[in-house]
Amino acid sequence: HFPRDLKWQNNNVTFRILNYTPDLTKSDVDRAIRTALNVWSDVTPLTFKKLQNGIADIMISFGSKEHGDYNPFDGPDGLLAHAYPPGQGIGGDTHFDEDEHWTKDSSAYNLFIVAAHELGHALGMSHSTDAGALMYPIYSYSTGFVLAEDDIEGIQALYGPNPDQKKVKPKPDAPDKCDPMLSFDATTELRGETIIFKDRFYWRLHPQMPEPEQTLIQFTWPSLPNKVDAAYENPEKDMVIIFSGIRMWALNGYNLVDGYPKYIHKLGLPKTVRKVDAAVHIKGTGKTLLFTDEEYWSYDEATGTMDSGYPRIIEDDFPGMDDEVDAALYQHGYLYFFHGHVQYEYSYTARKVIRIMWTNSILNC
Amino acid sequence: LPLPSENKDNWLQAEKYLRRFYGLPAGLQGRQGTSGAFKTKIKEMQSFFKLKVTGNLDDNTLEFMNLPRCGVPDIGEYN
Repeated sequence: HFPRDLKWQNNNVTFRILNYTPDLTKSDVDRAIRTALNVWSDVTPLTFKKLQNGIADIMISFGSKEHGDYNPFDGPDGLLAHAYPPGQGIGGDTHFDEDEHWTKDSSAYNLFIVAAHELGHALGMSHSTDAGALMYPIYSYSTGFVLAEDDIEGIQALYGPNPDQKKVKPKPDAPDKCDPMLSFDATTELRGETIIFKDRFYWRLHPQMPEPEQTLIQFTWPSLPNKVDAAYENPEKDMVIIFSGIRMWALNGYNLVDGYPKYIHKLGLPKTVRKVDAAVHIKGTGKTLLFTDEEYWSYDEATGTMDSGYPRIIEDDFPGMDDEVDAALYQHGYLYFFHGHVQYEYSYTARKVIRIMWTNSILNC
Repeated sequence: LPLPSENKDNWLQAEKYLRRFYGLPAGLQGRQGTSGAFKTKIKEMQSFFKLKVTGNLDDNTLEFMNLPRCGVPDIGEYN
């Protein structure tokens, strides 16, 4: 919130659109603004009435560089828009940088998403530190319900809930890396860094940067799903394979490799397998292990075929690992199995699990 | 020593960013090295974005400063 929890004292707020961007039709802009206002009215008692003239609480306009409030925009990119907290005069007013290209899809800056964020300010919300919240200051395109729990908690602290609130499904907040019960969805190497997937986010661990960096998956790889089951890196091909459900994607850095997604059964997995729990490439052997429930498979990268004699029981070949596997990593000659909030360190030389740690100890917790 | 020009651009951009979003006082910064206020504001920004808090203008911090964003300041003192 802003200092002194600035808010509108009356739940019936008025707004007016003073001018329009040429990037979209007038009805597209009207719809984007109305839908953005509905985001907040759906979860609060607030109502929004559109004025065609006169002074409204929230005056909405498009302008470039210095546009009348001594708070200039900066040309394309950089600053996209700004808004003022509730109050008289300029209070509540919302300005969009006309030097941006405004769209109603993901091809450039989506007006609805930016408007929903700015109107959050116009209602009394300041910026959130949660990378998955609508009120996070940096633009990212996302589909589905735009509010996260953090946003709803904030706005309802100011105005209360909507008495006849429809059932909404807010995005869960970003996972806390030091939550002792934290489990992982998937892990992989990526050009010397370690990537850990959890919910809609991933942490990026760089050898020289002990502080992991949390980012939205969609921010880096927009064509990936929001949930990853397994992942591994094939260093010889400089490719990371991502599994989600019965599909898999191949990434070359930031780029999606042509021809993907493909079905996981192309690897030779039977149709009965609907999900890969974990995957790990064992450097120097050319083999990739794929874990499903209590069993695992061995895929030969060079021949592109599944090795015969699989699946095998995980516990038979990896004594000490008697749990299903959420994620797996191969580092410095050790195989790390992650299950729930526990990780198991398996030594090939000792042929057994030799250490058990907290899953998130890899995140310096 | 004079900063190499590329560094100077980054520096100026960082100053402008911190002034606009983290209330860095105007006009206090020298061009050489990291003054106390500058370092403090960089730490505030790094803490906000959950980056490694170093107080230094490292690549990661600069990367975030270049991302498209909202023009409202991140820190509560809203003038």
